[in-house]
Amino acid sequence: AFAWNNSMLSWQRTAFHFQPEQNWMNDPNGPLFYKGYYHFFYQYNPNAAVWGDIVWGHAVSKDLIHWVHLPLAMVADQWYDSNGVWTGSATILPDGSIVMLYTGSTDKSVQVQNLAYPEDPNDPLLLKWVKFSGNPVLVPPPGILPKDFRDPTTAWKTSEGKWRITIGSKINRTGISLVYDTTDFKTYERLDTLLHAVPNTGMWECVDFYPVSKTDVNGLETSVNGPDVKHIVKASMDDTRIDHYAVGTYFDSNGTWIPDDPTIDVGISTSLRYDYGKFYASKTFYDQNKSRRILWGWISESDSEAADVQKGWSSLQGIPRTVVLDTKTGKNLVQWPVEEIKSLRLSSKKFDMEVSPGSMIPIDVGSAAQLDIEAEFEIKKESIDKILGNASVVAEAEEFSCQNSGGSTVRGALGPFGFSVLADEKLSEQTPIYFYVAKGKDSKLKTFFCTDTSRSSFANDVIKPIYGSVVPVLKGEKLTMRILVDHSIVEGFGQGGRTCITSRVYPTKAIYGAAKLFLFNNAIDATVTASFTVWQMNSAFIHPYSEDVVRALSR
Amino acid sequence: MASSDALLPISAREEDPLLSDGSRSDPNLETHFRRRPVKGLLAVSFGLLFIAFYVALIATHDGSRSKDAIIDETATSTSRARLAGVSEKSNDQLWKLSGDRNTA
Repeated sequence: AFAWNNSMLSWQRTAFHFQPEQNWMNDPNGPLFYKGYYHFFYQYNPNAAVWGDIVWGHAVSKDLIHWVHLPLAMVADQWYDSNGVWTGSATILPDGSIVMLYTGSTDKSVQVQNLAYPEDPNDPLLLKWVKFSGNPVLVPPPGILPKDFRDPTTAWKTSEGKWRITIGSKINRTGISLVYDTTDFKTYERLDTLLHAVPNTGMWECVDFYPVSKTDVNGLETSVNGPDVKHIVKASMDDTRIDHYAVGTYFDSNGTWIPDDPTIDVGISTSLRYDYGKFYASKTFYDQNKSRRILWGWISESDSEAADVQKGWSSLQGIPRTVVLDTKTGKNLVQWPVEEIKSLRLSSKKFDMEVSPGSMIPIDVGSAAQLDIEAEFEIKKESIDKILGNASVVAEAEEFSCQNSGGSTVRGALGPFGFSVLADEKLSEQTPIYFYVAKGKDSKLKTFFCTDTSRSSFANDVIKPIYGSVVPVLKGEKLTMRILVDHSIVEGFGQGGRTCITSRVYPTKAIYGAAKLFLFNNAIDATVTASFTVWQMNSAFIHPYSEDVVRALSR
Repeated sequence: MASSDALLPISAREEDPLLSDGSRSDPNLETHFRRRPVKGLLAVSFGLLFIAFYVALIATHDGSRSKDAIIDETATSTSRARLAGVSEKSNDQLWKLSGDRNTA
């Protein structure tokens, strides 16, 4: 293992991403907005920086950024969740009351579904939760294995006035999503049909199901349906630890859903992903406060368990993102950090520069460990024309992939170009985030958005992949990217959030004041113009629980 | 890995302080002499005990075992999360299975 020292490990803690004060965290649970507060619950191990002894951690904020930790919301104190209080979802009923459905791992490690609700609905902090005396309300149905039945969704209304939920599972190697109707969240009727099933995808965890508008940029409440609505099915693939989604149509009459494009159905390797980096067990909720749908994602570590134990914590949550259907393409979602993140922006610097082929330009922004970067790139037209008109330039778009084409050091005609973050002066450690434009056999250009972590750290007990994917670029659009740098996490948003990449990096030299920002153009022929703004980011000062902090929050 | 002889002199050193604590001028020389055979016996049995302990230590936790052996053994072991019935939560399994630090 690498000889981590406290200075390196201390630097890895983030300034404005949600994380507990110590120990292990994973899935987001039951996120909701209630009586003026955003509530975030999460899978938490109060005893160690590794997975186990899972209970529900809890925090509140007024803006999804400045959090206050609260006492544990639910602990493993019943036979039906004694082996873990696992993931669940909240449903806000028309009268404003809340029901929480969650998976319990029983004393015999069977996965069952349980109902809980706030002890005091008048407490905006929802500090205390009551578990229904009749739990469990759902057990694995015939044909479903005891460990293949978990993570119930938020409920939505059917045309018959019932509530409907879906729960991921599998039959043999086919990933499925079971559907149940209820009127009181205590007794359920299983539908004969499945919401959806995809062969050879394995167990579906943390299924999410929600409507998106084909026309409106606002989010939709979970029960909304209609001709201008598409429905998203998202599932976390137990086998690959990747979140996949697909856009499709929901049929209320029999509780089924079909994808618009079966070739990119949920869970197959080519299907769409919220994020091409580390982003798992994600869950959305409808924020009735601002009419938007918010996406939370668990960002696990890329280092070793030993390093996590040494630093005393493990995992982050991504910055909450708004998620809507891309009304320009109609085929994919777009995600964007919630607006409230801008409240952390401090000083900023604007840059406009022409970057010739083979350039690496240091960008003077002071310490570069907490940054928000918004950038536009344009390849000079003559460079493009020259490439497209030059038959000797190999058409490589069909073969190119971020993962397997050598990363940011392999030069092509029209790329790679972008930023290198968390780089030390000598560039001995760096994390490039870049575009690569490739010519296709059809002589059309195809753009890829990538993050190369292969040289992000000298440490040898860290996973350092190259992440990324193709990013849709419509005619006339400039290439845009946004990057949030926050110590050991880097979030990239390509083309307004059509393609997102979250990376975990653990530099050993490019830390504290030695962390720098560079702009680079590794293309062979293309000259690129770059217009960008860099903000220094403040800390979110996420607070441990105390009465006066909560009072301050209330003010 | 600690060398085995690092363990032995401790018991001997424990004996030295006693011997060097001016007990030679002890008026009860006789008791002192009678104690000496007992002490010698103790030292020998301590030493034997340590050797036995150390042999046991080597037998059960040989630190020099090749990495592959560790990897082989644990590569097939299932992590806590998988045993409990949820998706893998640790990277360590990845490395042990793939042996390559850079692949996710």
